[in-house]
Amino acid sequence: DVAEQLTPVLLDGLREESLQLVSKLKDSSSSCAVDVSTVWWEAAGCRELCVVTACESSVSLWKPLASDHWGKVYTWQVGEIPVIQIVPLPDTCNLVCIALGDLEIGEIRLLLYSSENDLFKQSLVKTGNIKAVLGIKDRRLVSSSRTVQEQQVDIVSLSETGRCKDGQTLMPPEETVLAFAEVEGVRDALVGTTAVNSIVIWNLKTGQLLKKMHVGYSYPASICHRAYSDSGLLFVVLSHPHAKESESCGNPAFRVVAFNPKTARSTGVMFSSLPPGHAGRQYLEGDVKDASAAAVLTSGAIAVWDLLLGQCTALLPPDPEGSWALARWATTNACLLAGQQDGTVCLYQY
Amino acid sequence: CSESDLGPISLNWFEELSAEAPP
Repeated sequence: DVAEQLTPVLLDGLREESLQLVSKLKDSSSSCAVDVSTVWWEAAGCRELCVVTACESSVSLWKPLASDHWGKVYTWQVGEIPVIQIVPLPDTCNLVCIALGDLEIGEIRLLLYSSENDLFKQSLVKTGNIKAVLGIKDRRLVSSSRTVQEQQVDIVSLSETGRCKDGQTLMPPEETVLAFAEVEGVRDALVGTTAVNSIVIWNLKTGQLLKKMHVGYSYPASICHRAYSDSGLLFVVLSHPHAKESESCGNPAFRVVAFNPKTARSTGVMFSSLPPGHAGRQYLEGDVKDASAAAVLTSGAIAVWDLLLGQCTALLPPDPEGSWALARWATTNACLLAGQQDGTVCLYQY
Repeated sequence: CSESDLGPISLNWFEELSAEAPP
């Protein structure tokens, strides 16, 4: 019965129409799109949801203009260390956080506008051998970093103007933490996934490591994207970039797993598998917002799933001008930011 | 999910684990 319940159901005739192209922005000076995100930006008393695009050597801020067009507001040049990712900071305005490095993150910086001296600036937040970073509520950044001997899990609080206010340390697990997610429904809880496939839970207020729970050997390199607590259970949305195909659950890209934090026992709630014809290696990278997941598949297409239904609900085939390279959800609305390697970003209403 | 699969469930799991865990 369980196997039957967990068998993924795919909609017949995946529809591209459920994604409607709203607008397109093209950075003519960029040729190496690395990441895309959205940020609230206020200028001259007008607060707007802007788009941030990153290539290896610069990060650009785009504001909406009339008729679904976008205008570049500013470009920060970041120097010799390449940008690896944009780190969204929830509930902030006029702050963009980026991670820079070569193979791993070596530096975290803030990009901002200073009204004091009417300048766009950048400031250093942290350096080190950083494995994972996440922006969490109340303008905080949590990160895991390693020295030869030990791992550190730190929180940095930022002021409204982007200054680092104070720091806090969380008790590190033995294994390297590769991803974090805040727990919706429990104010001070944070979870992380580790290099040996465990889920760890912290108390953000006290820094305590509360529990370590195993995800299962069938899903190596699981990454947590989202977590929420309901009815005494901890539900975690995991992605499985390297999961193997199995008869019972197909080729799962994302899973919702229910953990009982008291006993560390778990059960799979829903599998979201690759659409038909996309077997084998799965996806390059993806993003989760609420119950929606999006990922770039190795075929160059973008797939969108409803995680609660376990269904792939939309498929964007590779664009004739080039394969998709990035898939991100905007912070508001049901808007998908789909990026191509040449720096073109398409905004789709979902 | 039933209690038999996952063991006894507590709505206050976060507070209880925080009280049990080393400071």
